[in-house]
Amino acid sequence: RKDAFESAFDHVSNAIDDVYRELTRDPHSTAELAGGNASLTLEDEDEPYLAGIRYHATPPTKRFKDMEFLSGGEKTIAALALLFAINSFQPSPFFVLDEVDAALDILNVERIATYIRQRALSNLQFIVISLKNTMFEKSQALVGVFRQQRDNTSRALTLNLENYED
Amino acid sequence: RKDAFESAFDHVSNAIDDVYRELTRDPHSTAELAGGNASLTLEDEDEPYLAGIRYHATPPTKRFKDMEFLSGGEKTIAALALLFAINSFQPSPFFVLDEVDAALDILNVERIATYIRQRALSNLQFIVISLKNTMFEKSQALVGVFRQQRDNTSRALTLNLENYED
Amino acid sequence: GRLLGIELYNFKSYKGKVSIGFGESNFTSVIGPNGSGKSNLMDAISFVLGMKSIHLRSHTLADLIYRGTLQDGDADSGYSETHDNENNPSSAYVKAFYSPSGQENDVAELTRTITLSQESTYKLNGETVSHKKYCDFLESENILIKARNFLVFQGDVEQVASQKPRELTTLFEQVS
Amino acid sequence: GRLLGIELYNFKSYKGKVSIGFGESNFTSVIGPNGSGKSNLMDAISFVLGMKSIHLRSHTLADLIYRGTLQDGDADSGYSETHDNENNPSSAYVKAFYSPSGQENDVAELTRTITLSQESTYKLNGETVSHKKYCDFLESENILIKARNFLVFQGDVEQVASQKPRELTTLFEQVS
Ligand SMILES: Nc1ncnc2c1ncn2[C@@H]1O[C@H](COP(=O)(O)OP(=O)(O)OP(=O)(O)O)[C@@H](O)[C@H]1O
Ligand SMILES: Nc1ncnc2c1ncn2[C@@H]1O[C@H](COP(=O)(O)OP(=O)(O)OP(=O)(O)O)[C@@H](O)[C@H]1O
Ligand SMILES: [Mg+2]
Ligand SMILES: [Mg+2]
Repeated sequence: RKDAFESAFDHVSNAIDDVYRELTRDPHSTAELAGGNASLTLEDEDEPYLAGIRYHATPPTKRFKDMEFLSGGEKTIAALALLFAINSFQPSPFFVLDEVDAALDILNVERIATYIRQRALSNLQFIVISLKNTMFEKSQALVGVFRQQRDNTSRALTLNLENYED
Repeated sequence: RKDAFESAFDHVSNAIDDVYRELTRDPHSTAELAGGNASLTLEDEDEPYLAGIRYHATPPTKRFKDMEFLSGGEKTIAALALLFAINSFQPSPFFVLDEVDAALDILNVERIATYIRQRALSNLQFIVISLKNTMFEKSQALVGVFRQQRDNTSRALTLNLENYED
Repeated sequence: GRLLGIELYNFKSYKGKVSIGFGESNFTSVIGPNGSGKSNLMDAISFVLGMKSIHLRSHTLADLIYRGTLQDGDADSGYSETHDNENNPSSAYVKAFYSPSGQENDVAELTRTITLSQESTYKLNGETVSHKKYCDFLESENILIKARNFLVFQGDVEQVASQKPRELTTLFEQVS
Repeated sequence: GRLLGIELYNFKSYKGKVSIGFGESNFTSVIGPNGSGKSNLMDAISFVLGMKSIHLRSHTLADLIYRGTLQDGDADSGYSETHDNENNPSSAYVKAFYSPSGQENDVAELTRTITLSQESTYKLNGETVSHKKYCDFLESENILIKARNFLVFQGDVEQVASQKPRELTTLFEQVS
């Protein structure tokens, strides 16, 4: 049990900083050190599965690392980084994300959309529900959902965006 | 105690349907019956302050009235209607709302922004934090908040939009 | 692997049969107005993957079946409960078309049916199987429905970061 | 009445003195990128109106004082706690300029100061008063800080509608 836990923890713990950095750096800069920092620490080294795991994240240029000091948008970015890092241990074939961009400003939505698009090109599937065009205009297909009043039902139509790319 | 409670309850209970209808009707239609319905019911008529108050809201053209059947955006609209109705009993001089439009689509943001603007013209003050231009482009003034990296501090600038109106 | 598409029958706000294909897109966005049925699609995917109803928004499995006419709990509270017509069906299902290799010719069909008696029936490629066998298949594809580490429901994302250290440990245990 | 403006001194992410005026605008939007300090402004308004710290995001009142250099709990956890310099001030305040009539010539100045010892001091028009007298003045202006029926914090709006019936009753009791 400890081995299974530790192999999962080590993998995620090694991945988290890179993922968080990728989600927080300036999309137009390619500076090596741009971006924030994130880390996972075990509360109990000897029997880690009996105690907690602490997650700390520090956005670029900021000083605090506890979650309680992060703003709504900063917390969302930190949460997505952790989610993606955890998933990278035993990657699921697809993700379903419902309005995860609700608290994000336009630059942060762009970062997440770019990250998802890159992962999508390397064969990880994402189904993302969003109200923000900065998110959905980067996708490869759209599923448009609408209410058909006459029959009192929802309906959906798929549109392949790749057919319209410039 | 019962009198104070009942006068508050009666006032809000009478106001809620009109407020909810105003927040749910088509902004471009002036149909009398457009919009949804909302209501408050007392669980205990004799000693109401000892039991609960049920809030029901049904969006336009929908059938269910329990909160659990409403979508994220529908629940937000219902919540704002209740908030405004409750406040109308002993109106506070101002409101402060932080990203209440996070779950709203563009039409619903427009409805809320229009409602706020109308209330603002009749002397109720609103301070609204928002990431959505459909909301803030309807305001009379903007407070732009930004981070000044060099001094590691937040800064704010007020811009009076009325000076730029067409 | 990838999810090629899903088929809904009387599931939540979707009356009758609705098919949604994802084609070859690995980045599909679901868009539409408030209340149109987007989150219900996510509920459909979670449902067909065997998720327990407490994690879905509805309190009982019966709430997942499409309801068209007025019933108890509705705006006009008339007990007009006539079932087995198209407005008040007595059963619903969601079918998922999943390809372990990602190729369109290698498809596993996963079906979960629910009836008003709140019984769930699971079918793998047309053959009825136990909940355990169904979940074993998913687990072999790294679809860990208990850990839910690939699903983020509406309003839940921030809590992934602000959960208590013990809860994070539980999640790690479920994925390891 | 209306809030004419607020003045912050070393409050949360605002180092030094910052003044924000609302002019004659009854609909003011606060905009800016994630993490810039918008919600901190709402915290400032809630703070100066006498709100208890458990309802603000910070767990202790001391967390409301601007912290510029690295301290315990920060990314480089060095105990370099030198206080009373501009980077690590030992006190902070928020001042609200409130006009009961809405006219700019009729202004009440409400100040709440906090020090590292976590004591709050209240001043009404420059004169130190008790927390009770401060709240009485606000209550006479229909600013009911206990009911909080005019403040919606980030992420809280949906819960106004989905709160339990008993919680709604409590809110009605507080406004009546
Ligand atoms: N069993 C059911 N039968 C019919 N309609 C249902 C059923 N269950 C839920 N609904 C309807 O589905 C709608 C909610 O859909 P959903 O939550 O998917 O919306 P959404 O597109 O995610 O909206 P938002 O953008 O606001 O989150 C509600 O209006 C509700 O009345
Ligand atoms: N005592 C303090 N000293 C210095 N900085 C602080 C202090 N308390 C909080 N902060 C900083 O304030 C920032 C959060 O600001 P705030 O929550 O107001 O952002 P926001 O503009 O509302 O962002 P969002 O749009 O993401 O909600 C954090 O980066 C945090 O580090
Ligand atoms: Mg939704
Ligand atoms: Mg904020």
